Amino acid sequence: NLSGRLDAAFKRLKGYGKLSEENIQEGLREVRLAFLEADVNYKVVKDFIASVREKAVGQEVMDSLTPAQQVIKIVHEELINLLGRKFQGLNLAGRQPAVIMLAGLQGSGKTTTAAKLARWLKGKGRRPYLVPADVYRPAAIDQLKSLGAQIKVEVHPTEPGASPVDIARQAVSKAALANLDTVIIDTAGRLHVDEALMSELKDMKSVVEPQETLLVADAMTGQDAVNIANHFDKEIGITGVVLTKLEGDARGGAALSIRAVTGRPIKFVGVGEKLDALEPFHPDRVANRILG
Amino acid sequence: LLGRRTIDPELLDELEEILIMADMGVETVQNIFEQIRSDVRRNELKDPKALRQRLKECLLERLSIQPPDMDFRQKPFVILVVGVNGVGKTTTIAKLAHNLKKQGKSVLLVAADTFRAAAVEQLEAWGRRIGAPVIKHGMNADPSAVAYDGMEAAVKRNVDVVIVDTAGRLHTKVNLMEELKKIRRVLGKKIPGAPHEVLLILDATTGQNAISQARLFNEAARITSIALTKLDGTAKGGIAASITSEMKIPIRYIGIGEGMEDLRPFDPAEFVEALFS
Ligand SMILES: Nc1nc2c(ncn2[C@@H]2O[C@H](COP(=O)(O)OP(=O)(O)OP(=O)(O)O)[C@@H](O)[C@H]2O)c(=O)[nH]1
Ligand SMILES: Nc1nc2c(ncn2[C@@H]2O[C@H](COP(=O)(O)OP(=O)(O)OP(=O)(O)O)[C@@H](O)[C@H]2O)c(=O)[nH]1
Ligand SMILES: [Mg+2]
Ligand SMILES: [Mg+2]
Repeated sequence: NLSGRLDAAFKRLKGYGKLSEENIQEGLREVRLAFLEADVNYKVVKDFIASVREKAVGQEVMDSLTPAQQVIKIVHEELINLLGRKFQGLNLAGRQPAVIMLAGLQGSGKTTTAAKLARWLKGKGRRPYLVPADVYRPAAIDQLKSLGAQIKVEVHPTEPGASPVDIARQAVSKAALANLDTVIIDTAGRLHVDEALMSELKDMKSVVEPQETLLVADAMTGQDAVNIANHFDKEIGITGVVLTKLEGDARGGAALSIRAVTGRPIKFVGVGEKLDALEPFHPDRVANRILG
Repeated sequence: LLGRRTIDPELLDELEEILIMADMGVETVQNIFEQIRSDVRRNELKDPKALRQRLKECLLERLSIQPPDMDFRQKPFVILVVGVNGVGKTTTIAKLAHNLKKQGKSVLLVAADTFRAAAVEQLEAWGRRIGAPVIKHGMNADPSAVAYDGMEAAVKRNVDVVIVDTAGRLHTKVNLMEELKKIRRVLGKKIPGAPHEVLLILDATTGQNAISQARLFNEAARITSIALTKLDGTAKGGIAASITSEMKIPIRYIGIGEGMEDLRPFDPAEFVEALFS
């Protein structure tokens, strides 16, 4: 693991008083390798190492720590700062019913996350309304209806073949009439480079004006995480991220990449297939996995 | 890159960056560049063009594992499809079934994902579109029981090919991998030699975790080939190189879209070209 590798890199450092450009060179190289193995984007790693180097050089080596431990401490601190220290909850203030729109690539976990969020919000005393706005994928509407039934949350009666933007608009009106206060819109998976579908999402957003537009991203995503997040943020505008399938052994470097390139907070993580498997984001968990 | 006239450290760094950003993984890239750098030191590469050519050869070497043709004289030919959640198993099955039907084969689908909401409905919808019947039980049924019924139906109906869809599962979940082992055993009980093909579905946007997926699925189910999906996105799928070179498992297909026609045979040369485009 990284601390073991850093110990080896710093074996020659015993007896030096300060961390210097030269003596941390090899240590930073180990950090870079660990981060790339953890799927952090190449360019994000470059920037991260540069900022760690800046913070580390000139530091006195503390008596209580080995140089390796000291560098890890700086790296860990920088990682936590970047990932976001405080849990940033959902912003549901403003016009009611509040609207949450979920977006992301095919298979990332949007439909499941929509139901998880509905269950979470119900537990917090809100009255959610699930909206199936994916009219493309076979049985997508059935999928959300089935999940809604499991948690006794009302699901909008989407007709196959309707337009996603119309569905969203009608659902918000229906929720208002039924005195439901939080509309959660599940959208079809789409490629960030599919202009027509990205444009559809933009239209939907301008019609329903969601308080939250959450990018649902798979924790095992590799280098392309930067590209994906960048496109969704630049073209649609996201307010936060849900990172799914985090209970596996994926190192989750995508979390750092997405955060670094968009600046948006990771709000929740999916940690299982069942509907209770949603947790507020805590940087420690992801930081430790990336460090390996 | 082609504008450079000499091989210098910057060029090597740039090429390394391209491969790492393609998800090829640090270890695989380092191994390839060890070869490249020694060729450079021995003056075997005259210019950037030769270097790039040599690099492509190294990659082709790793990717060119030719899968044997599926032997359809085995009747029914049984294909078991596995992989983690959301990678495209069900959709790839629909594409594959459609392809086989176009070749004049009769195909039966088995809905052995009894866990996920509307998984059976999804496969049934595809079955209607492509004209393949679907064997199913109710939700939360034992997937092995559905698999067994699927084998019985395949024999009874004298179909050419039967494709078994399974639930997405993380390779780290021991109980789910045990369930998969059981499904595999049950197929073989009813039809000796089944499954004749165990197809692992990998998502091209996945990073290094794909290696862990391939290893553990192989341990549990003995993977015979791989389909790499979602290559119509911007991810390059470089994990393919690490997996084929380390585990010697061939890639049969690539998925390039969500429609039933969006399946192609894997072409290593095309794949290598795309890495640098
Ligand atoms: N292990 C695990 N699986 C998850 C998690 N979240 C979702 N899944 C699974 O991932 C798969 C895909 O989930 P969906 O909710 O259908 O994904 P989606 O983004 O709606 O897919 P499309 O609509 O096709 O784009 C399903 O098998 C889910 O059960 C999670 O946190 N952990
Ligand atoms: N763009 C693109 N999307 C794909 C491809 N293959 C599958 N998909 C999409 O990925 C999503 C998930 O596909 P599924 O077939 O449901 O995946 P799965 O592995 O069966 O999912 P689970 O059963 O929930 O584990 C769907 O939206 C598919 O349309 C592909 O090659 N390209
Ligand atoms: Mg969905
Ligand atoms: Mg499926």
